[in-house]
Amino acid sequence: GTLTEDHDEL
Amino acid sequence: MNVFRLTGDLSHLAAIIILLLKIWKSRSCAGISGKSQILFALVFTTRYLDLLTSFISLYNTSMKIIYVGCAYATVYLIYAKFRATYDGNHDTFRVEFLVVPVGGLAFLVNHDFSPLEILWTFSIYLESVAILPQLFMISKTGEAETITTHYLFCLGVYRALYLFNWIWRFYFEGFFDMIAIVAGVVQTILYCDFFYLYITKVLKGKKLSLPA
Repeated sequence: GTLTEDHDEL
Repeated sequence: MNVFRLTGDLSHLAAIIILLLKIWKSRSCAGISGKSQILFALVFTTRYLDLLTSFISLYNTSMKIIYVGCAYATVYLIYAKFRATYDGNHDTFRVEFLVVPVGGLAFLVNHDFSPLEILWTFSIYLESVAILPQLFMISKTGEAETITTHYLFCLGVYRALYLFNWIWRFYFEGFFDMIAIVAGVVQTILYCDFFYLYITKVLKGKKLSLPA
C-alpha cells in the first residue's frame, strides 16, 4: 500500500 | 486529518482522562486492572519513540506526550500511591501470554525490519489485546463501576472510529495500513460484548453486572 514512512497517526 | 480520526483521538483522550480522574478523585483503583494499564504504558512507549526522531505536527507531538504522561501517571497511582486499593486477587490475567506472541508476530509480520518499525508494529498488535486483562477482571468480579464502563466505552469507540478513519483515508487519500487495520478490527471486536452490555444496561441506568 502507499504507506508513509512516518506513521502520522497516534 | 478527518472527522473520524479527530473524534477518535478525542474519545481516546477522554478515556485516559476519565480513568486518571476516577482514580485520583476516588483515591482508589478498585476494579481497575493494573496489568492493562501497564500494557497501555508499554504500547505508548514503544509507539511514540518517534517523538525523538521525527516531528509531524504540534497536535501529534502534544497528544503523544499527554498519552504517555497520563499512562505512566495512571500506573503510578495504581501501583504506588493507591497500591492498598489495588485488587490484585482479581487482576490475574497472564499478560505473558499476550506480550510473547505479540512480540514474535511483530518480528514476523511488519512493514520494515528496522528497530523503530518493529517496535511500532509490536505496539499496534499489543494495543489490540491490551484491554483483555481489564475485561477478564470484570468477568471475575462480575461487575464494574459505572465510571469504569464509561472509560471502557470511550476506549472501545476510539478504535472503532479509527476504522472509519481508515475507510475515509483509503477512499480519499489511497492510504491504507493493513497491519493497523487488521489489529484495529480485532481490537474493536473484543469490545463488542462489552458494547452490548453497555448499551443495554448502563445507558438504561442499570449497573453493569455480569452473570458471575
